Amino acid sequence: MRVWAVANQKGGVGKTTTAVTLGGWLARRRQRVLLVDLDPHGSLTSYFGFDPESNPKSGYVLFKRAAERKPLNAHDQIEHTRVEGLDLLCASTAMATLDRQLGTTEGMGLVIARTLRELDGDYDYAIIDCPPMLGVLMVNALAACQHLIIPVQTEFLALKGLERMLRTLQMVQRSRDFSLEYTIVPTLFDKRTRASLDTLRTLRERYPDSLWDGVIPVDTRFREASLAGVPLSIMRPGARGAQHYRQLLEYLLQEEPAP
Amino acid sequence: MRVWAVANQKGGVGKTTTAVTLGGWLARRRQRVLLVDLDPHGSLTSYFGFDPESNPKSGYVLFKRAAERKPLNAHDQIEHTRVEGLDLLCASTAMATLDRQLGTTEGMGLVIARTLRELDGDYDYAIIDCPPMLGVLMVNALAACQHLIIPVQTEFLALKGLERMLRTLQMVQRSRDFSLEYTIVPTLFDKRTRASLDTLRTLRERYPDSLWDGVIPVDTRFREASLAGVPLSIMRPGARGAQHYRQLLEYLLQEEPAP
Ligand SMILES: Nc1ncnc2c1ncn2[C@@H]1O[C@H](COP(=O)(O)OP(=O)(O)OP(=O)(O)O)[C@@H](O)[C@H]1O
Ligand SMILES: Nc1ncnc2c1ncn2[C@@H]1O[C@H](COP(=O)(O)OP(=O)(O)OP(=O)(O)O)[C@@H](O)[C@H]1O
Ligand SMILES: [Mg+2]
Ligand SMILES: [Mg+2]
Repeated sequence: MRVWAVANQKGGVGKTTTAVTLGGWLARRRQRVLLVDLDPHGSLTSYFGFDPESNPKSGYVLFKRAAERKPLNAHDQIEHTRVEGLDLLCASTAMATLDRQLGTTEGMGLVIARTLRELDGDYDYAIIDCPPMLGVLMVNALAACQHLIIPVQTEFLALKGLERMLRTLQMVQRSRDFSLEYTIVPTLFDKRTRASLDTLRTLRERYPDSLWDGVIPVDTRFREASLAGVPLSIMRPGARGAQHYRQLLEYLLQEEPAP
Repeated sequence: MRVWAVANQKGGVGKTTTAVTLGGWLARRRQRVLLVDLDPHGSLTSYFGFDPESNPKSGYVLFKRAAERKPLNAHDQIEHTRVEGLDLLCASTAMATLDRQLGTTEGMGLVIARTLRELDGDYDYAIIDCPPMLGVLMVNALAACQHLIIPVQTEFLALKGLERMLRTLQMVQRSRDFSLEYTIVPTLFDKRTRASLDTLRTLRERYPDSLWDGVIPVDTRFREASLAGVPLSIMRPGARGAQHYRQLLEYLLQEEPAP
């Protein structure tokens, strides 16, 4: 199973949209996909109609089992979504307390990595959606994935946030002794604004080796898709925003070994 | 001093933009304003040209002093911004570790309230920008403010997030025995998309008493303003987005007692 994480400490840059849309494309190609929601706010969970406050199954159950030194039994926490081939490990709002409760407990940074190892034969891809904050949940995602996708909004402030995100990544890599490949994805690109064009040029100058050569344009159909609770890549695969994500998927697949 | 907090656990809804733009309008009106950045990602701090990773002065210093039972001496952590009348208490990326380090230490939920009491005579308004996550930093903001501004993106998923934000607020109010007024502000409104119009109608039906009767439209000039590191209300007060924030300010001022 290939494991991708989508992370950026900045809020509202399209992390959840990226996880949902790429997951939808892979499911259309008959790949078996597990989406993992590690954001206590539960955008990915709500997207598919589950309630992060009351859903009995979630990743939180796995963290509690790990803290109590019990077997994870990850299978019993998986939900099926309304899209065939797309399963989901829901988030729970209770996950917002994990840092305080378990932050310094040994081994809590590897719960998701252990979960995905247990589920390895069931899926071809796992895509982890991260919260907009560095903490035990993001550390879990970084330790569990083989490739990191970093959506970056094409506006000035986002550049500073990206530098911080990359320094965070280096810090986590050093402390956990693994090296992680990443792809930077320009999102919410609006060719009518100078700030978008300037930022894209700067990204291309500063990160030539890890920046995807395309962009994800602003497309209001993403909001319509979230209203319907279906990935745009399933609802309207021909929509501009969906097509750009298809190109991103092609890029990611060519960069990677087969599952 | 009147204290407002801008909060929503959902990322990218315009919290920082709201704090900056309202702060700019108040400064234009010769009010003395303190902006407080409680987001470890430091968007507000970066906006004004300070680096949340290396700036020596920040709110983090105050949390450490409080944890060591030392006097806060909040004055020495305040920075002046390039806008006259607009000061800033910077964020530090180290604040992301506060939940783990201090989450259960007695009194850590009141550090910012104590800080603003100390600075009471120096400012007419304080506006607190919150991180997109429930934790000790957001609890500090809720305990320190007299009025809460909740930006809500006009799209379907945001409605579920708002319900959660309001339940969080009720939970914090019960545990801290205070009652907090709030105003819901529809942001990133795009009248061309059905999702925006549907969501606004639903907001007006569900929250008639606490919803501001205007909207903040999508305005690409906000990105240009963030490039310049100046509030849009200062850079281009006539811009559509800035004018809608001026109307919001009028609404907030009429709802409140004078400072
Ligand atoms: N390319 C796009 N065009 C138009 N709207 C978009 C696009 N990508 C995302 N959006 C919208 O922007 C908002 C933020 O996107 P999303 O929730 O995916 O970001 P996020 O980074 O996951 O946020 P958070 O930090 O809260 O997790 C959503 O309303 C989404 O519908
Ligand atoms: N009304 C608007 N029109 C156009 N762009 C906007 C508007 N409001 C905010 N933005 C842009 O949307 C992005 C997100 O806004 P902002 O950073 O203020 O959100 P936030 O809620 O503070 O995010 P975070 O959750 O990361 O703290 C920024 O790039 C900002 O410039
Ligand atoms: Mg998200
Ligand atoms: Mg912000």
